[in-house]
Amino acid sequence: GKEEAVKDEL
Amino acid sequence: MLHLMSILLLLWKLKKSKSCVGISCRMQECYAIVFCLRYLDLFYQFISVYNTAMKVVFISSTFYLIFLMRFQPPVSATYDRTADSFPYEQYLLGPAAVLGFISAEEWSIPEIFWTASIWLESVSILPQLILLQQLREVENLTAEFVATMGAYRFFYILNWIYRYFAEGYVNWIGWLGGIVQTGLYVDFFYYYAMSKWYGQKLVLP
Repeated sequence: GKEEAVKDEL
Repeated sequence: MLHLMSILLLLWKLKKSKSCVGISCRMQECYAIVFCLRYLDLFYQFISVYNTAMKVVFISSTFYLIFLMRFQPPVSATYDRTADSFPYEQYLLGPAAVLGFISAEEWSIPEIFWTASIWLESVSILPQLILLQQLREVENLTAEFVATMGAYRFFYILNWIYRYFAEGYVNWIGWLGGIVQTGLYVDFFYYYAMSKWYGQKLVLP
């Protein structure tokens, strides 16, 4: 879900 | 990987030539701020070993580069603080902080810091580009360093297109920042590509 978007980029 | 390569290229250049002529320490300082704002999640979120390792390497190598240029002879003796004088504190930090505050998806500290870091990263190359425009002639290793430093964001754009279609991934702020960041390089890339094509030294107009 969007609300739990993990920032997995550097 | 391109981002990592650009850092390694710069470290290698400083060690090999023992000189940082043509390199903007102020750009590295901008990146140090970017990394500190963005990688706060090291303290409360684990994504992967790769992700953590890269964050630690980016932060530590950038601080090491600043240390080398500002304080560690013989490299620091060649640092020209008059030429490298772009006032990012006024022109970049303030606007990035304001934009970070306005455009953050939610008003939490990590979210505002993350958003500000995206905007700051998008313009962090400016001190370096402006320094090179004053000097005009660009050494080979410096040219490779700046080119890889720009190319990594372009490859993010390709990955974002892939992720949008493959996973429905959406990251508006990252996309906009990435487009601005890549756009700032277009001019440099043109002269870089021409110099490579004709096998000549890179000279900026």
